[in-house]
Amino acid sequence: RKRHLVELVRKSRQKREAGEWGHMAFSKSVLRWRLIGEGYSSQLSVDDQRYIFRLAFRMWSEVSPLEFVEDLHSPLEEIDIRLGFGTGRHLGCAQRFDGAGREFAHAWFLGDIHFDDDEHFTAPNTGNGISLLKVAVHEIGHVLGLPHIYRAGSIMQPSYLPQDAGFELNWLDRKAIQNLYGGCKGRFSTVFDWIRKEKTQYGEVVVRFNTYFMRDGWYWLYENRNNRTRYGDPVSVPVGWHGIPAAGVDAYVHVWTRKTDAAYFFRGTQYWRYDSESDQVFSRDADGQRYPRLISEGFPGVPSPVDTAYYDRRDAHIYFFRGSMVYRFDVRANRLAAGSPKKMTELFPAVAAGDHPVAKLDAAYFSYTHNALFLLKGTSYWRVVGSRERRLKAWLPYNGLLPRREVDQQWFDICDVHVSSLK
Amino acid sequence: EKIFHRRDHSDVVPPSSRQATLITDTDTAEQFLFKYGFIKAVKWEEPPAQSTDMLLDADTVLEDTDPFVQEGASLFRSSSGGTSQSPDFIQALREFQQVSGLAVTGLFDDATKVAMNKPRCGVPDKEEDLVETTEASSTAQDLNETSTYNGTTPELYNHTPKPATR
Repeated sequence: RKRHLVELVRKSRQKREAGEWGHMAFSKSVLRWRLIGEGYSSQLSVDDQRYIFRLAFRMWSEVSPLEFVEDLHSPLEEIDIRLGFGTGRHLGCAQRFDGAGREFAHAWFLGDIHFDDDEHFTAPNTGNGISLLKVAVHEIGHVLGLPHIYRAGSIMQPSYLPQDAGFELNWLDRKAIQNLYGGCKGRFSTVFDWIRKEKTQYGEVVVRFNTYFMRDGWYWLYENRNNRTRYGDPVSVPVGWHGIPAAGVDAYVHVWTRKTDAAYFFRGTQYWRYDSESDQVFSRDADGQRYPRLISEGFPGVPSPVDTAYYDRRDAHIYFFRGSMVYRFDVRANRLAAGSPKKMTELFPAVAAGDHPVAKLDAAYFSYTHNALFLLKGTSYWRVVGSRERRLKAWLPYNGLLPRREVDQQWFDICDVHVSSLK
Repeated sequence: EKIFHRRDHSDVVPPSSRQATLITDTDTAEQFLFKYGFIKAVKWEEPPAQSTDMLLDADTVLEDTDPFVQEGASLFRSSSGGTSQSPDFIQALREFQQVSGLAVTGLFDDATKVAMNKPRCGVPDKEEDLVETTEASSTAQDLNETSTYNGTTPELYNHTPKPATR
């Protein structure tokens, strides 16, 4: 019963189309869509209609490897998904609309979407009428290959449920579409937990964190408690991180000791210090240092650019990774530690022989959620053996790397969207 | 405000002739069940692309040539001999009630009537090669669970330090 959905979909897809991913519907990952000229609604402005459809496509893109781009210029036969409004007999469609009430739209597998313009479609959050956004997300689900799903909360239920504020694709819909197109995979530029100090209403200082994944010029906030990214992410870096390079960073390091609390971003030969309180980079910090600074100045002996880096609170050292080497930097003494650099395979030995990233890491991420250090490369990660595990199994090496796992099996739905929807 | 083009707004509210016919009796209920595949799975495929001049004709409402209305009624009548309480009908009704979360009575009761008249998607619930509806167990949700958090710094929650797009 547990695999019912997988069986169901795989069985039917095999009959129709078997792309390279097995039971995939569209065989390409960037799909073009267009609201066709003779199918504009008479109820909303064309801009509103296009905005709502752009958002609807983006919502599916945020939970699947598919990307959608509105294409107003290519010949119609090159458009994968065509949307239009009509009443009664419409747009050469075999199925006639029934007027106001009951059937409000339909869609054809790998094909078009038609909306009944006799219905009272409204923009999101207007509270009355039929939410065009909700209907569009549902019909796009059909075009992508999803059937009706009767589960409570699923956007693929056949009957319309009045719009509660800000609906989102729930876990079941995500798994259903990922069953057809696979999960979201990709390399990250860096991953980090951003720590902030806050004052409660009683004036107590509490320390909290959020987890961020960065990939080139965009980032996701990952909600560990919900096992998914924040609704609406990714967002472009300049929007949320003021002053760091828009194209993204190589590493994020948070030096956190009794006397020091400093966050740094590294990219190329330079680094920036981030002011977590005012949420922007320092142009000049309390010590009078101007940023950006050369890495060679701030961290003598450390080469640049680096692949990634992290701060280890156990020994108060920053570990800079570059190629197959690791440079341990003693923050207190402000110099490289004796014996640095060493080979990554030496400092972080593989627990399972041969199962090691060896060189060119993407990210070294200490997670407060898991209380563990992860080394990420490509679509895989290796977790570093923790002290508790070593107490139980003394034979495990210090900083040993446990066998690799896939990033998308640990952190879910970190999906790209088309660059045009990042604007 | 709904866009209107006539001074008296008469084009805002569709004329009564363009109101969907409501499901009021077992006959219309049978057509509903037939249309959405509960009596016989529907072959739901996009029609071949038509020429634009055909598109121009789209405004002409061709009542008597609607394949679904004609075929459904005739097909059904031949199979059930005109009586609306055939086993097929009752079975289809029961299935519709079950997937709609209603009491499975096999009777065309008020709750079923209300459910059938709700605004809904026109894609059939049962397509020819998707014979079964999709049911997924919630236990699979466990797949997503990660180990519980045991560190010292609580996760900042319900706090959006970075602006979200929605």
